[in-house]
Amino acid sequence: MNIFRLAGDMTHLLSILVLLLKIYATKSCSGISRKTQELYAIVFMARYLDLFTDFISVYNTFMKLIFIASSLAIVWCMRFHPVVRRSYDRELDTFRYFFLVGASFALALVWHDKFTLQEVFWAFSIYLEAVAILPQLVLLQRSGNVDNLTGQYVFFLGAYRAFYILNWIYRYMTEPRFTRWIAGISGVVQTALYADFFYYYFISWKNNSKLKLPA
Amino acid sequence: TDDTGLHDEL
Repeated sequence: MNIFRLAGDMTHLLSILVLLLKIYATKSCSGISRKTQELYAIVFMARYLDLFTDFISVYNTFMKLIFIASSLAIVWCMRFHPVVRRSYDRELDTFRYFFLVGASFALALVWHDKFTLQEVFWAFSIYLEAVAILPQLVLLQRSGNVDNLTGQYVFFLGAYRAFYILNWIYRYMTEPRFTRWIAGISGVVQTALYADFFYYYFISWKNNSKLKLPA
Repeated sequence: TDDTGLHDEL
């Protein structure tokens, strides 16, 4: 574990806490894409198939359980919680994410570390996570002004993978034979997708104005 | 996966 990876994991955890706070405090999920939340639930379940077979550390197991449980809880809230589900922007959250799932799985069948069920699903989860934010970014563009907690959620979610890129660079420089091409290339693509969001987020922070993404 | 074949990152 290095400081970049710890910062990445803590930023990821923070993004989830901010989202839970928004939903709990406002009893609303307006501005949140349920599709992105569902994609993340798939990402975590596909990535952590080794949850019960490989023990890395208490920290690793604990965080995996947190990520799986929180993503499923958020999807449940947005679908079934009697108050929260009413604020879901159903007519705006229309990204056809089936293609994202299909393309990611097809790519995983071609490009993986080893051709085993666990490794193909791991690669699938890496590719799917890279594009999972797309429905959320499209929803932000369509829904005009963005409330602060939603903006912070997306910001931390994008920032965490940027920390992971620093982590991979650090490990590449300090550990012999360390390579993470699948995660590294996907991580760069994932972070790049946030580029314009980061730009408008910075502008809104600098001008102390409301975050607004151009349609 | 590192040489133990495990994914040590989240």
